[in-house]
Amino acid sequence: MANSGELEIPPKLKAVRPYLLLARDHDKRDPVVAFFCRHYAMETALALDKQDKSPDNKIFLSGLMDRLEKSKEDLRSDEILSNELASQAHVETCASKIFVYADNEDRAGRFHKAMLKSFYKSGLLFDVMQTFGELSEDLQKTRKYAKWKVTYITGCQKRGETPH
Amino acid sequence: TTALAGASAASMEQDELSQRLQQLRNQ
Repeated sequence: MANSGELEIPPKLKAVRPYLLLARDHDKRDPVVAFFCRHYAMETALALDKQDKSPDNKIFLSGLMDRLEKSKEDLRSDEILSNELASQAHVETCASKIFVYADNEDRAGRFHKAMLKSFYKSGLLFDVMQTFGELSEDLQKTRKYAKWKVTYITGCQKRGETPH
Repeated sequence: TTALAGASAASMEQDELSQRLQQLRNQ
């Protein structure tokens, strides 16, 4: 399924769009993370579809499921993907790396697009980590902080203020 | 009855997708 098809998301399922964009971001660089972003998007879309079924949803869900199964097949030999704990650790490492970069830039007072995007992406990846079960208290706090930072810095930029 | 049939078909499809997703993780 072409990537573009993947992003023709029915209106009622549009909440999964950020995770599919993040998956596309990682398709080449980190297929394991891309797989779990799509997996979380699928879980979320299935839950949304339960509330409000529509033929459009079904076409989209089947297409995403096909893509997930193909990804799993393509990554058959990947040791990380075949081990749940290794997968969880891998996604957490990726999320934490992106968060630490953003946090360091923030603490150094360097406010720029890449830093904002990194807070945003790390927040999404901490969401994706819920596919492995409930987040630890620490990760829940980090996830909340990353999302709050995106809102706070975006607000400052809109008001023409310097975030502190 | 048609609506009912439609609804049960839709939920069967949902279940099928959920099962496929679960299998993906267990493979």
